[in-house]
Amino acid sequence: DQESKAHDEL
Amino acid sequence: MNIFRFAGDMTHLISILVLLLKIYATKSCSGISRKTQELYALVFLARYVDIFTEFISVYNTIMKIVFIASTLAIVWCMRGHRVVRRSYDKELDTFRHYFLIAASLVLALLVHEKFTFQEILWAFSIYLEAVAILPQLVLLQRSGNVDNLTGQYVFFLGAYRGLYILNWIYRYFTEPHFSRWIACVSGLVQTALYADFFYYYFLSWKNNAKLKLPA
Repeated sequence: DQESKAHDEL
Repeated sequence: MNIFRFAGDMTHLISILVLLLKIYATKSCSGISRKTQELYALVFLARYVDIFTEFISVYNTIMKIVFIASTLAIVWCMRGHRVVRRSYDKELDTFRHYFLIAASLVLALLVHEKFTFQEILWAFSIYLEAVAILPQLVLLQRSGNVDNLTGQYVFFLGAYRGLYILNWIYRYFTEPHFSRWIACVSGLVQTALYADFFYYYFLSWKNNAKLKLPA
């Protein structure tokens, strides 16, 4: 899923 | 995105705007640590190298650009603006910030999610952000008096950290695979650094008195 591969926070 | 994260991002943005307002309105950066500002510039530049390779959302991309640009603008004002530069408390801003950079880099090389260039830069930026406020807190403690806008600046920065912790708690319970202990542990350390400041900020607010930090 997207959550685990990307750092989605700033 | 949950309400805590959004509120956290907004207080982060407000803190930077308050600082820009202070510098612009008073043409002075007294009470502001240039070292902390340079560390934040380094934090954003290191963390957002993914801006061209990783697309999360329009919101994320815009915020990244705003954070990099506003922090660089602050550093530029403190270094390059003729009038502002004169008000810089150079003799109070003596924290050895290179030490923080070196320690964060070593830690990032040892503790990271993946051994890639971007991931190590990301971990480095997380560790450095956790301690980047230290020169600012030391400067405030040394000068004793904290002017209103500088107080608000640190208050909003601390609020941002507190809201991010609520955001992680929320995500932990609502997302099935939420685990990011590097960011969470660093975030807890970072927020703890504000505890002392918040205590005195609260006292001054309660007593309706000017914010003063004990020597």
